[in-house]
Amino acid sequence: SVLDGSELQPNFMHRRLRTQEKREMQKEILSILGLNHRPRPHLNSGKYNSAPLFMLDLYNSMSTEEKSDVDQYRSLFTTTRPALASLHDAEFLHDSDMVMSFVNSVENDRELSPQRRHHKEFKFNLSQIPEGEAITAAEFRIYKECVTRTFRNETFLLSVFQVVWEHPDRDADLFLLDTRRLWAAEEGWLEFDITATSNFWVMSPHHNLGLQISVETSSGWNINPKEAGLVGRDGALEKQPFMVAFFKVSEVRTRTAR
Amino acid sequence: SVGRRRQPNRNRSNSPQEASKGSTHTADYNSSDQKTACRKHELYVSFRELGWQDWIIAPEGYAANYCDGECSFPLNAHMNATNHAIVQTLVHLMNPENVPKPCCAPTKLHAISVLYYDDNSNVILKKYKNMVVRACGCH
Repeated sequence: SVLDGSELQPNFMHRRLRTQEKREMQKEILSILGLNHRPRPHLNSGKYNSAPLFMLDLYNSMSTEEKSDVDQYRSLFTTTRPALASLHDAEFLHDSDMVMSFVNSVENDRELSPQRRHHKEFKFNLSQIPEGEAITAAEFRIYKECVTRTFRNETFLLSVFQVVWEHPDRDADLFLLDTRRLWAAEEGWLEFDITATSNFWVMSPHHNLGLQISVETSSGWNINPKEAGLVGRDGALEKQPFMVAFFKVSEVRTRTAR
Repeated sequence: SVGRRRQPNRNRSNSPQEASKGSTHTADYNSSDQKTACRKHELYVSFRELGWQDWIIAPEGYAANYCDGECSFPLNAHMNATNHAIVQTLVHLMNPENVPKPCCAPTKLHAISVLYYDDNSNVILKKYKNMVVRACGCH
């Protein structure tokens, strides 16, 4: 599986690897990549989801401008890619050793209390972050479409909460992370800084109870986020909400001899 | 055995500089010949050939390359030889049985970025340092 280049030397031994050798070779290359087994992702429609597309954007910008300075990223992002990855991402990327996107793992909306019936939940599995990586920045990203019908000239207040504690008999305790005023006609990705929350989740995984969002109209009515144009799980794949985290290696690791 | 292996190339050592060296010992070390000298060779690691396209999104593979060749006297023919490699060569000349020649190894390594899925279908973009040999030299 490891192919020699165009130049074949006369004294170079060429032979096909035996199955066992091929397996060993694969193991060695996985080890170089810092993995102890070959990942087995479950990708039904996941390939065209917003998170992989966002990451592919970052990858392409990285390989085009390999090891260049932030200014070059800046021009690249402002001229060719205004949609998915932002200027902030370019700057984070420049200082990162690793970037990881997380898909929303909530599959069905839970029955929340009447007061919170319009709240939407999001959960992200942070359990597979490689050891020795420290989060330097993290964002929750949700797409907003233009609202043209019911709330045409309305403004909305979008609130993002961290779920702090869940109770069996009453609503969960929430911690307000951020609020944003939105125009009905606004369209594009909304980014929320969740760096502190993500670090907390990594340090104590049992406290990772996810995020909730709520939307209020200017007159104080709670509405379904979908009515305000916020894309949820039933929306287009390339507009699905997701989380992205930027990492820096916190410790020098040496591979152990096997 | 090194001398015997290079016999076909001996015809090429007709330059006045090499002809004047005379001794068979010197001829053994005179391997500035481009075919055996330490240099970079192409080697492509193909993730596609490994059947990993289902989890590695990009790249399809990477040109890892490797270094191979001899680091023999005179080392100034090797542009990337370290200063100490020259000393190592001289000591090897004096005591060839016990002291090895300098090694042909990478002098310039570059990073690559790999984009892949984990088991939870999350996507990871990771920079891996020292993955691609850009230049080789004698150490």
